Amino acid sequence: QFIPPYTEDCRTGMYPPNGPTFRGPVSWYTVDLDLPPSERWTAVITEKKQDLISLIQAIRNLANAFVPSGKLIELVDIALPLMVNTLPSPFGEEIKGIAEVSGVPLGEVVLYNIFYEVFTV
Amino acid sequence: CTSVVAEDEKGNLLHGRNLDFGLFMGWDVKNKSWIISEKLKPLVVNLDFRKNNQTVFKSTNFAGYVGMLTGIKPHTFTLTMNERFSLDGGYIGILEWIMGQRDGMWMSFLTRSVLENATSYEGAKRQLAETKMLAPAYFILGGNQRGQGCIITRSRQHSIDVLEIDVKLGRWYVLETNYDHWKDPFFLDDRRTPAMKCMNQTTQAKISVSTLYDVLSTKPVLNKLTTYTALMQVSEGKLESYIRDCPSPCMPW
Repeated sequence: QFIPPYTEDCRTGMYPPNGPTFRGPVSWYTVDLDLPPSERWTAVITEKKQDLISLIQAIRNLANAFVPSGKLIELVDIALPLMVNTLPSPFGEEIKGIAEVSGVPLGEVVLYNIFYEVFTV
Repeated sequence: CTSVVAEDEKGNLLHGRNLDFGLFMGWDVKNKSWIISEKLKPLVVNLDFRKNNQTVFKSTNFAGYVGMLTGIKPHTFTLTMNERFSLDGGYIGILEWIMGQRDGMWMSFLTRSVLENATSYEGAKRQLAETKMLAPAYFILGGNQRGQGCIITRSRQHSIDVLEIDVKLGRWYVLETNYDHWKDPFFLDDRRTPAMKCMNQTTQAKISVSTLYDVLSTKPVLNKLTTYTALMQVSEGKLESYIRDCPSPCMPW
C-alpha cells in the first residue's frame, strides 16, 4: 500500500540479493584474539578509518544541534576517557587501540561502544 | 530490528536478522534517509575471530564497535540481539556504573563474551538469561539441534521470559522485533505482524536461506533504518550479510 506503513505482499525471488534493496556485499576481516587487545582491530580500523570518522562527525553534529555550546562533546571528551579504565578487559584495551589507530578521540570511541546503553537516554 | 530463528522440516536451524538503527538521529530531507543509518552502512564488516589460527566465532559488526550484535559460533549456536525499550533502562545502569556499582555487564560485551566463551546452546542461554546487565534487551539464540531456538526477554536484572521453538505446538520459528512477544507491538511500529504473515505464508516446508531473505526484504520489515541483513546456518557454520537500502515509498522505521 502506498500509505504508511507501506506494507506489501511477501517478497519472493530476492535471493541471491539483487535490485534496489540490495546496496552491496560485506567485506571479511580477521580479528586475531592471540594479539594483544590493543592491536586486534588495527587492520579493520586502518581500512574503515574515514567511514568511522564520518560517522563520529555526524554524531557530533547531532550533539551540537542539541547543545550548540559544544559542552556536550566536551563532556564526552573529558569524562568518557576516565570511564574506559572501568570497562572490563579486554574491551577497554581494545577501545584504546581503536582510538589510537583511527585518531578519533578516546571519549568518542567509548561513546560509540556504549551507545546502546546511552541511547536509552 | 527483526530477528528470526526457524527450524526446517529436516531439523536444520536458520537464523536471520535485519539490523535497524538510527531512529530520530537526524533525517536527511533530500535523500529521504536517516543520517546515522547511512553513515553506519559503509562501516558494516564481517569478522572472523580466530585463536591459535582457528575460528572461534564469526560476526557481522560495525567497524570500531568491539561488542557483538550478530554472531555465529560455527556448528554450535547463533546469536542476535534486539533493543528492548524500558523505563528501567540503560541510563540507570550507567548511573549505577558511575556511582561504583559495577556488577552488571554492558549488553554488547555480554554477547561478545558468550560468543567467545560459551561452548553450547544451553551454556549460552544460561549466561544470557542470568547475567546482570546495565540495560534491558532481547537475545535471540539458535542452537544446532531440533527445538533449539529461543527469545530471551531481559530486564536489567532478570530474564523475564524465554520463548522456545516447539514444532509440536506448530511453533516452528520464533520471531522478535522490539516488543515483548506477549504484548501487542506499538501500533505505529508493527513489523511483527507482516513478518509473521510472510513466515507463515512461506511455511516450514519451504523455509531456507533464500526465503528467509525474502521475509527480511518485505516492507516494513525492511525499512529506512535497516543497515544490513544477516543470514546464519549453524550446521554449515555459515554467516552471510548484505547491506540494504529501502527506496521510497518506505517506512521510516
